[in-house]
Amino acid sequence: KADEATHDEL
Amino acid sequence: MNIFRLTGDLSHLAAIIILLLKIWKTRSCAGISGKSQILFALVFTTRYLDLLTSFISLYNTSMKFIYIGCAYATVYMIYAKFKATYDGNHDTFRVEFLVVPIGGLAFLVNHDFSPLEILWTFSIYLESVAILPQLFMISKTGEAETITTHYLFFLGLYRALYLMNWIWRFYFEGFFDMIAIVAGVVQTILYCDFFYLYVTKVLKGKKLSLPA
Repeated sequence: KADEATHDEL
Repeated sequence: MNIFRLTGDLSHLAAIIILLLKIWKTRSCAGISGKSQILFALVFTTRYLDLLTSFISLYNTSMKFIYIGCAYATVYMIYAKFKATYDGNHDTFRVEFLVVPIGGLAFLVNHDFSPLEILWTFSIYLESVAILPQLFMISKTGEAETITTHYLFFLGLYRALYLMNWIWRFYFEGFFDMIAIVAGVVQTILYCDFFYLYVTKVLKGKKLSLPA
């Protein structure tokens, strides 16, 4: 869940 | 970061720069769909609002500013500076038929029902179909300038490289984002017809002309 929330891709 | 995502971003940047230079150098936006460029500006605006809330890296932040800046500069050149060369008669795709359903879908299918996340989801869905007005315009005019085909090639290639990036990240990081992947697959599939024409015609030095 967490990694989806912060989108690190452009 | 992996090689697929880096080359994907560079391919995307190349596409954006190629289009900007084409319009600026030729002082003409003939054959370019202003509607698609408005959709791309909307895609970047709704996706990169997190510039105000989170910092990921200098690369991430600077690329977002470059994308947003170039997108608005392109829209400005099409609808203001070189407005006389804008071919509105062939740029007639009904974008409201894209934006409204996608807006609804973003509310229904998302990872988190928060404003930023819904806007991000809207942006992902919208990007997958944002090129349709441009492809529609080419099918109406029956041809495209060679420089425009290079723009479309790099633009289509970028998301295809992102698909490989997501395979890489799933295998090595166990990371995957189903919304981005499904939209990315749809987006890349929409370019397949163009890729075929690009490889069989443009790369052989011919002009890209559709059977009118």
